Amino acid sequence: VLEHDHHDEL
Amino acid sequence: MNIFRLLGDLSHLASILILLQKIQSTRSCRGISFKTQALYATVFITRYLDLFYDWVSLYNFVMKIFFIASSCYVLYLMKYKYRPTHDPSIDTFRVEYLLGPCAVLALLFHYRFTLPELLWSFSIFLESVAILPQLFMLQRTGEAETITTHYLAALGAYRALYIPNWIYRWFTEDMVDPIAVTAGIVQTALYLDFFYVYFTKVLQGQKFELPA
Repeated sequence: VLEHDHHDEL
Repeated sequence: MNIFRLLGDLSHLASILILLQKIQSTRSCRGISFKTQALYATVFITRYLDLFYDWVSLYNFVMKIFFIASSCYVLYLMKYKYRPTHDPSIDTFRVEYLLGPCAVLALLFHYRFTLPELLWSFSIFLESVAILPQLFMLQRTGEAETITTHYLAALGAYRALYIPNWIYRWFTEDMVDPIAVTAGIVQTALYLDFFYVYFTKVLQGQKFELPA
């Protein structure tokens, strides 16, 4: 499951 | 990082360089929607606020700076340097019809109820429809300079390449970002019509012209 602490995609 | 995302980002980079090349070489922003460009600047500024407090990588940092700077530079070129070549009377899409619903969607769908996360969601939804004023303008004029179509094709390719990237990440990292994926699929679908004409006409050496 995604950890949405930061968004690594542009 | 995987090959699809890298190629997607490079395609995005290329699209901006093509756009700048088009403006500089023709000394004109004819055929380019100011509204779409202003929406992209809004997208980058609202999405990349994390520049100030979140370090991902040098690649990520440099790209974010480039996208913000280049989109603001394009706005400057259109608004000041080449202002006389921009015809607002054909750039008539009502952007408030995009901004309002995107703000509502961001309030409904987000990962956290914080200002940066709400703005991130807003930017994702806004990016998915930011091309509409440009496509609307294309539809109205019914034709486009070849270099402008290359710009749009590179931009569409960037979006299309993000889809295999998400599939790849789903399998290899078990990572799914439902907001980005949904908006991304919508965004890519908007280009289908354009791609059809691009592949059947422009890449065959003909001018981009829509049937009357």
